[in-house]
This record gives sequence, C-alpha cells and structure tokens, in this order.
Amino acid sequence: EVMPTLDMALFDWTDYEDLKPEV
Amino acid sequence: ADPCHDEGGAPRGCVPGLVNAALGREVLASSTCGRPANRACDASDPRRAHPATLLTSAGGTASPLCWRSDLLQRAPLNVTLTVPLGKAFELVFVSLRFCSTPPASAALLKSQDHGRSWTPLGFFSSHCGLDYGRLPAPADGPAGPGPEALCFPAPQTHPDGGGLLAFSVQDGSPPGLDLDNSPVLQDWVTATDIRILLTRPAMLEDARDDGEVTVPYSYSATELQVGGRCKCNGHASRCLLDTQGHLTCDCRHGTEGPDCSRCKPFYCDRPWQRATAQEAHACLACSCNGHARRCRFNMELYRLSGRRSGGVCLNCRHNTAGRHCHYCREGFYRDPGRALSDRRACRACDCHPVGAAGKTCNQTTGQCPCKDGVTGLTCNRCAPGFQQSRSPVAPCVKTP
Repeated sequence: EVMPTLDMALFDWTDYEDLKPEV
Repeated sequence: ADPCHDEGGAPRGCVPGLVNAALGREVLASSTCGRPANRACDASDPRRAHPATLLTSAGGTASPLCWRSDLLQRAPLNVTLTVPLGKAFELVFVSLRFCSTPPASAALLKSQDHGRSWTPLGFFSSHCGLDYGRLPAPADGPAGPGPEALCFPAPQTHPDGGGLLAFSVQDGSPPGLDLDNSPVLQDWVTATDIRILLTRPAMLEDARDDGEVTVPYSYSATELQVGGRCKCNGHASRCLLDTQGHLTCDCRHGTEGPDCSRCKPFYCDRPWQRATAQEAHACLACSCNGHARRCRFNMELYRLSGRRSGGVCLNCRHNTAGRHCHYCREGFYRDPGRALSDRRACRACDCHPVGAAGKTCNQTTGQCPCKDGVTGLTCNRCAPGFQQSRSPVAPCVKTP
C-alpha cells in the first residue's frame, strides 16, 4: 500500500511556529 | 625509451649523463691581466686579452687560449678561480690545465649553498705541512670512515711547460662507499660552486724573505673541467633551462624542485626519498577519488599503515569527506548507482522537514530517521495503519 506524501498544508503550526520549516 | 620508467611504465631510478658542468659557465677570477694594459696583455684588445672566460669556453686544445693572472710580485700571491655551476651537481672530477708552470700549492673547495660557505675537497702541495698543516694523503685513501679533504702532491710540470691539476672525488673517499646508500658520500660529491685557490707560485722557492718574488710571476691556465652529473636525486634523466634561464632537473616520479628534492603538492602519500638503482622511491599521489586537489602527509598515519600510505586529502569536494574523500559528508549519502569517483556520488539526504526526526540520513542507504508512524526513504509518508495528523510534532497517528 503506497501512502500519500505528507501534505504540508494540513499541519497546524499555531503552537509550533518556531518549528515551522522555511519554504 | 624513458630512462625513468621501465617498459611497463613502472618508475625506476634515473640520472642525467656525465657532463662538464663548468662548460660555458662564467668564471670569477680574482686577478686577470691586462688592466692596465702591458706589452703582453691588454684586456681591452680581444687579440691580446686573456680573460677567465677562456677557462670554460669550448676552445680547441691544439693551440689553447689561456687565462692569465696579473703579474704577482709581492704577497699575497693567492689567486682564486670560482665557478658557479648554477645548481647542485654530483661531482666526479675536477681538472685544470695550466699553460705555464703549475703552482706549487693549490686548494680545491666546493660550496653547496651557492657560494655562501665553502668546504675543502683537496689540497695540492709538495709541502703539505708547511702550506696547509696537513699530512700527505695516504696511498690507500682517508683513514676515517667517511670522505675527507686530503693533501695530494702538487701538479707536475710537463715537458711542454704546463701541467694538470686533477682531482677525482674518489681520491678523498674511502673505498667501498656506495653513492646510493651513503648519505656522507652523497654530501661529499654535491656542489653548487667550485673554487680553486692558487696559493703559491712554483717560483716562490726563489722568493726573498720579505715574500717578494724575484721574478714576476703569473698563473696561466685553460680548460677548467668540472665533471659531474646534474643532481636530481635519481628522479630525472636530464636538466633543462627553466623560463628564467635557471638550470633545473626535468623531474619525474611525482617530484619537483631544482634537484627533485621534494614531492609535488598532491604527491605526498609517502615521504620523499632519493631513488636508488634498485628502488625508484617515487612520490605517490594521494588517493582522493578525484574529489580533492590538495593533501598533506601525516607521519603517524603512515606508521600505522605499515609505512604504506600517509596522505590525508584536504578540502574534499562534491559533498565527500574522509581521509581519502571516500565517504559522504553529513547530510549526504552514497548513490549506489554511481562510482565513488563520480562528482554526483553523494546525494543530499533530503529528509522531510516534518516527517524526519533529523536531517542526517544513513550514509550508505540514505534512510532518514523517521518519527513514529512515518515511513519512506525521506520520511515523507505515513506508514500503513497511520494517517496524517494536523500536528507537526506527531505528523502520523494511528488510524482509528
């Protein structure tokens, strides 16, 4: 079973702003 | 045929041919006649001049043109002839042919530092003790284990009125020394300059007590020969003029320098050594898989390797690392489909910024460290039985 790649748009960075990768 | 390599291309010791190293070199004479001009010698008239250049020009020997010193009438009666050879040579012999009565005493010296310091090779006198404070040379060579400057008989006067001062490096060296394996003999034969001191005219026997010679005397000589080989330490078969006009070895075996006395910058996998007849001791290139242009030698590593390899590559490029640029630097992994020497042999890990627990992957497989429930080489997918969450800290959670 091939899973879809992680969708960055789905992540909620509200509490993790400092971890948010630069795009 | 390449004298420095065998038929199979393997390096072998090689040496330049025997030449007259003085030929064409400028001779510096401390005294030359003709300034001011006199009846016999006029430095400004080529037909009546006797310059020191005549000592080392390739003139015919049937009717030699001779250098002549000024007339010597009172002490000091020394005249010095100095020949800079331009670079280091390994001497075989030195000779000087006199056009008139040879001197009663002379000394032969060499310099190894282009004239800054001088050491004697031999003395020539019928009164060794009086002239040089030395005993006459023993018939069987020096008594010590190494070469030394001995005092030999003064040159004999030939029937034609001239004479020959001749010195062979073997004259001052004990029998049995082998140039390949004797550093003291190598040192003994090495010279960058030759100097001959003519210290006492033959007629000084007639000199008065005040040192004044009763008959005005001048030294006269031709054909100063310095037989030797351009010193290349076994790593060149010839010497050439460089772009600045300096004589220099045409170095092979990964060596460089005027005498091939050091390894080329990238050829430092083992220490420099002089070549012998048995072993070329070539400098070896560092093994950097094509990813570095510089390396340095590390003696400790060389010893630890059993004296086989001591080179350490510097500034590995193309994202490689290690002593031989043989693995990938942090954040990169080996692409198994490419050769280690390929510029793209190391690929970026490209670990997923959310799915991976770090940026460094396995350098062999490229596998990034994945967070729980995440899979894939770059940790970019949720594992079977997991689904993407909204939390970047735990991107994949078990499917309910």
